[in-house]
Amino acid sequence: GRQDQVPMRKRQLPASFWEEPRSS
Amino acid sequence: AWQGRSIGTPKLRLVEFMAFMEQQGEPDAYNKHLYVHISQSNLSYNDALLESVDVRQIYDKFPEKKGGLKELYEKGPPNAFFLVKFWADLNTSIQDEPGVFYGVSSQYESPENMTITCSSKVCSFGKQVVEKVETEYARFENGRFLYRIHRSPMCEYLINFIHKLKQLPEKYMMNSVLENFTILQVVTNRDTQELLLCIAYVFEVSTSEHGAQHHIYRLVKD
Repeated sequence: GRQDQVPMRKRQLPASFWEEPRSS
Repeated sequence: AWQGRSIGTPKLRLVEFMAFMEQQGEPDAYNKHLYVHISQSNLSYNDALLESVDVRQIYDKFPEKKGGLKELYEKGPPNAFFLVKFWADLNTSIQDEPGVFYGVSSQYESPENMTITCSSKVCSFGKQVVEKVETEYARFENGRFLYRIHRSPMCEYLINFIHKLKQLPEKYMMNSVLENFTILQVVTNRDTQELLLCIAYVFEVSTSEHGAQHHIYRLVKD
């Protein structure tokens, strides 16, 4: 596989992208 | 209320999506484990509007050549593009034994009578490894047309992937593997080839005790 991808953590994504909701 | 708050356009709306495993012969909820689940049947104006993500931030997570996410987005319509971040629930108590069924069910609704084609591409490091294409016909019910893909068998690749993922001892290791695992679903009108919905899925493992979780985003290009 490719190893040259920028990690998701280093991309411009909303803060909520890393916050698991407490319930659906 | 669902407009701007859920996956859908005025032409086609996702009502429900789930990937599950189930002990065959006992199809009650107790013996069904949901890995991921979206239910959009009870939305209200109290629900928050969707946040947006720049589609260019995830181009390389999905096929980039002909028919890839970039080409699809440029063709549009842009309001049909969504990103789902899933926190998958791998915490199943169901034993993986012969007779266990792995499936995917989804349901869409539309004011229009169409024949839809649903393509699901599983990608590893942005490259397609397997694709399933399904065709669904409309069923008129309660004043709208329903499209139901019911208990579609999960492919061997995904079942094996889940097995291997579950064998990893730590959640951060699972998330590290999932960083390079994505799924792209494209729903088109079979007869006009019009794109109706494009949903990009990315994953982490849930740490919740309340099962699978998700966030939905609109994909935009500012």
